[in-house]
Amino acid sequence: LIKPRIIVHGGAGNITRKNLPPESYRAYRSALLSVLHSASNLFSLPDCTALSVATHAVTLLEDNPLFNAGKGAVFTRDGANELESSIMVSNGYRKRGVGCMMLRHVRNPIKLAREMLTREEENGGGTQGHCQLSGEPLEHLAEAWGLELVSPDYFWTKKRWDEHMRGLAEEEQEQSSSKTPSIEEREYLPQG
Amino acid sequence: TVGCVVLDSSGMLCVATSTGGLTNKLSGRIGDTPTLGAGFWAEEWIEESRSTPQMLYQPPTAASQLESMSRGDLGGILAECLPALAPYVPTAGQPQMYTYDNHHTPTQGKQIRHAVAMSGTGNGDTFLRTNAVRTAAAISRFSPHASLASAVTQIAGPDGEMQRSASDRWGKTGEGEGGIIGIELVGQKAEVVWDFNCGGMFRAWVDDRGSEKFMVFKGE
Repeated sequence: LIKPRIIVHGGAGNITRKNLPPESYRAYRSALLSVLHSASNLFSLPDCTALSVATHAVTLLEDNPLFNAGKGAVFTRDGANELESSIMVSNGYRKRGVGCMMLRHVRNPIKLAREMLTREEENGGGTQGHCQLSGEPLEHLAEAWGLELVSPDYFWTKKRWDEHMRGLAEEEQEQSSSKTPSIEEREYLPQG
Repeated sequence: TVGCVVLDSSGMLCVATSTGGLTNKLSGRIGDTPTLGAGFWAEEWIEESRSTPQMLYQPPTAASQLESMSRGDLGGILAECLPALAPYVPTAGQPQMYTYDNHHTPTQGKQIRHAVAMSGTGNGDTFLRTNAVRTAAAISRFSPHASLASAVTQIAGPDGEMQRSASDRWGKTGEGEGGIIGIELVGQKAEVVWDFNCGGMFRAWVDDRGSEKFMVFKGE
């Protein structure tokens, strides 16, 4: 048997010791380590697979408003959330990899990606074998597959709304003035 | 964006990634997270062992010598009498994989499974433009001695492909920035890899000794 392994990430970008105060560092540390611990514990279950462990870990991250996914997702310029997710395995499923996009009502987009990957094999899923699906048709499939749908304001958090408003104001300011702040002065805004 | 790469005891690799996308993106903009090969990828292939496989050659036993003589196959007899020729002589029924070690001596390669999986995070449009994650997988697969760690650094490390692709034309925040996490399995041995070319990447993993690690910056 091969020794199971796992690694998770919670985003990357213009993160500096200046714009990440100690209490934020501790919050991210505690969140990622608790997800890692919970997911690693699944390795001891007899029917554990890489697919179930990875889906479990990302579901926990989507439910944590600290991260830009699921609850706590960033906003588009129009003030809406458009979520995306994907899953891929090295073997075992004909589709191998799937991508979901333009989601606004699916609480855990990663669970939808897993259904898209696995259903094709088990009971003809209804995805016609496609690897990428988006928007309302995909959300109808999510509902038909029994996934939890929520109203758009489920994803709202004040932190992201403030980033959204500040980002728009900054853009407007930059357009009107010639000076643009250096990369260090900028706030870390999730890039996706 | 959040992501997870897992290897299970059967040797399957899985990568799962989810995101709200880019802050203040245009409605309808699709990023790298749901785009195969850009922000996520997993694949496996069979290759010949990258170590010199000479030790795999088994000297003939008396029984096999008698057997090949009784078969009257000249090749088998030659191979057994002149072991140096053995690697050239295809054994009946065995698919022969020959690799050349660095002395260009054709040797019979042992087939092993090689698998990689990765998840990307950062400026999604950069991952799209460079098809970042599959490029790293392809470097690992088609360069004879490139590890996934070195491939990830070539793509997402400082001065890597992503950073070089950042067109300063727009000078937008975060262009060219990002990081990749991954796992590489060669035979039975696995390695956790990551690299990034920006201020930091939130990441946590279980190391080779089973300890849980967390980092944001480099050199913590």
